Amino acid sequence: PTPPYLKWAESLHSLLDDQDGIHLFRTFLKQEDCGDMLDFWFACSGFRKLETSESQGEEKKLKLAKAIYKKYILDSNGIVSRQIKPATKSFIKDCVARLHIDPAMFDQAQTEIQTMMEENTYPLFLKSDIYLEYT
Amino acid sequence: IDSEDDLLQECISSAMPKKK
Repeated sequence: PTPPYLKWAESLHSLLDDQDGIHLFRTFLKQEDCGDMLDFWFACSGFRKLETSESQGEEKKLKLAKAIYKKYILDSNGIVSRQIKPATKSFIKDCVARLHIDPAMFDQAQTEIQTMMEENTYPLFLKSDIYLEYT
Repeated sequence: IDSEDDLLQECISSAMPKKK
């Protein structure tokens, strides 16, 4: 069978589908001062998956949407905020301000961060000492 | 503030793949 670390080199999704892969990628991103990108990516996925049916679901969603907005998008010097297009940021800000909470409200921002990782940090990770030493 | 962080952490963990 193919060892997991070889699968990690196939695509970003293969890497993010494996706990050890995520751990190593996070260590690398932290070194590069962009660990927040990965946390944001997972936070967006988690937000989309939140159940509406659970009690207080809507209140929890609103709280979470605000927390994600505050931590990753509001601070314009943050690594995530700097990678997201101004129009996308305005859209999210507007959703939060109008209390218009939609499961897909972070999708565009997540895509922008994912593209950034696919084109930039992920290829760098595959060439990094941290990955090569692991293999 | 703590509970906001907890909520965020819980959300991030929920999106991670489960241990195989």
